[in-house]
Amino acid sequence: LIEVKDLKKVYGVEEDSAVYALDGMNASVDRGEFAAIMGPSGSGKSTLMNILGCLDTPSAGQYILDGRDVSGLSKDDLADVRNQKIGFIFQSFNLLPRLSALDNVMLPLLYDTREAQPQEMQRQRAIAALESVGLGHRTGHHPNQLSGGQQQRVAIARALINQPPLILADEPTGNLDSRSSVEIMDLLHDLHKQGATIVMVTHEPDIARHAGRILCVRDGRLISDGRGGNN
Amino acid sequence: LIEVKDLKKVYGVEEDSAVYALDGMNASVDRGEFAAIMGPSGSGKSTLMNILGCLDTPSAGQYILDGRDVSGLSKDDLADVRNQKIGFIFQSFNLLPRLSALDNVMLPLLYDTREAQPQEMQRQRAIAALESVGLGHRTGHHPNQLSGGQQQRVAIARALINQPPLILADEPTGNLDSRSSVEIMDLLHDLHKQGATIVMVTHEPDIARHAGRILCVRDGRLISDGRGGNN
Ligand SMILES: Nc1ncnc2c1ncn2[C@@H]1O[C@H](COP(=O)(O)OP(=O)(O)OP(=O)(O)O)[C@@H](O)[C@H]1O
Ligand SMILES: Nc1ncnc2c1ncn2[C@@H]1O[C@H](COP(=O)(O)OP(=O)(O)OP(=O)(O)O)[C@@H](O)[C@H]1O
Ligand SMILES: [Mg+2]
Ligand SMILES: [Mg+2]
Repeated sequence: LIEVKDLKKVYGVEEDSAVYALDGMNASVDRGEFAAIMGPSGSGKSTLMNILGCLDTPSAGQYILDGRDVSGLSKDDLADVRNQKIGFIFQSFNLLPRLSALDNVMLPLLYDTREAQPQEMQRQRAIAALESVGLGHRTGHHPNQLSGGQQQRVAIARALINQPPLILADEPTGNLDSRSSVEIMDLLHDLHKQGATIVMVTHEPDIARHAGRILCVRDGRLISDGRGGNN
Repeated sequence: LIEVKDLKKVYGVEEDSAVYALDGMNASVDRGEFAAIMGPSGSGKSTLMNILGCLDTPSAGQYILDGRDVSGLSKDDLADVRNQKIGFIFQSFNLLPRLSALDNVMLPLLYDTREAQPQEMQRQRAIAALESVGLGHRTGHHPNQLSGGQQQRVAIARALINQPPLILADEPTGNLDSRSSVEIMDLLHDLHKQGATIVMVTHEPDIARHAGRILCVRDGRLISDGRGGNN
């Protein structure tokens, strides 16, 4: 489903000292796989995820998604891919502050250019999505009226509401206690069993063990790629 | 150093369904202690920390800091307490987006109403603070040019630069890999050995074990308070 070839991402900051956030990465992920990405802070994990999520473009190299070179896609195609094919759980949530939890979760449904469902049906789906992350009692709260872990769970519900075939999760349990983490991992496992492909960044080994494969990143490069554990 | 008596915090949202973020909390922390707070997502930990940090006021109950009832302090007194006595590491970092990492870390020095040091000396202290969290090579970057864990470390450097006697850390390692987490915990231990009082919220048991005491919170109340482990 995913193939990256010699992927590079360079930033030029501080008197032209170039920062290679990605420094030649090669990897592929099969449809239906559950892969974890680990690595030190600043090693390029979120940068890679942003490119996989079609939110950013590489400085060099290729990203082939579902057989198509993403650099060849139009802006509209990319928007549809992001809305329909990919569910992105951001490391810093990226909720809209002026919308309630419910409206934040409904956004992917509103932007879906495929046949639109009636508003009431969308609303029910959003309520169900929030209930699945334990937030049925917080639908009307705005992000600044929610705890850190609650905001993270709203971001998770929003990413999963369209049942996307590819889930990109960047530190999905970073702000969650162990019981909420278990609930979220169970949710991801259910989706995986139903056929979703999952790529998950985590710095917690116990969470990474849920995946069938762990890719280790360092200084913008892949340094190990192992299958084992659950699969 | 810290005493909270029957502390309550109520929010009224969603058709007047009152949310008791804190529902009658009693606790005290001695000078020089290192205490961890654990509990489920949404149980009131950050709400408590905001009150301890003089950033929020309770709906009922008392907060006595260093022998003084905080509700009796003037706005200026509170600003001085926050600047000189307390170092706050926020769960969501709260960095100023238009300032570089260096300028973000320097802010507490600029706001210090005690004798001001020369600009160059403040700058050197800020550089040293960033080096102590492994970010000496990122001083000029702005928050949106930093990884999640790097932003967290800038927030840590900023909280600690004034060497405050009370450190309030809300999930300080939530976005850090294990090696960076170890470095941050070592830093906190050094400050603790030098006499700082530390109250740290974490959902990771391995991190909580660094403290001499673990307080467990649930639904806005203290449900257990145990000493053991390191002390
Ligand atoms: N401004 C607000 N209005 C209404 N409810 C609020 C507000 N702020 C917080 N809450 C509620 O208060 C409760 C406690 O929030 P708090 O942020 O203290 O939790 P927490 O223990 O820090 O959680 P986490 O581990 O997820 O960070 C939550 O249920 C939250 O929804
Ligand atoms: N816009 C930018 N300009 C300059 N450098 C950047 C920019 N964005 C990211 N970087 C740098 O790229 C590197 C990789 O960042 P990235 O966010 O991918 O790290 P990460 O592996 O996700 O880290 P973490 O585990 O801390 O979240 C970092 O060293 C960061 O400072
Ligand atoms: Mg990241
Ligand atoms: Mg919190």
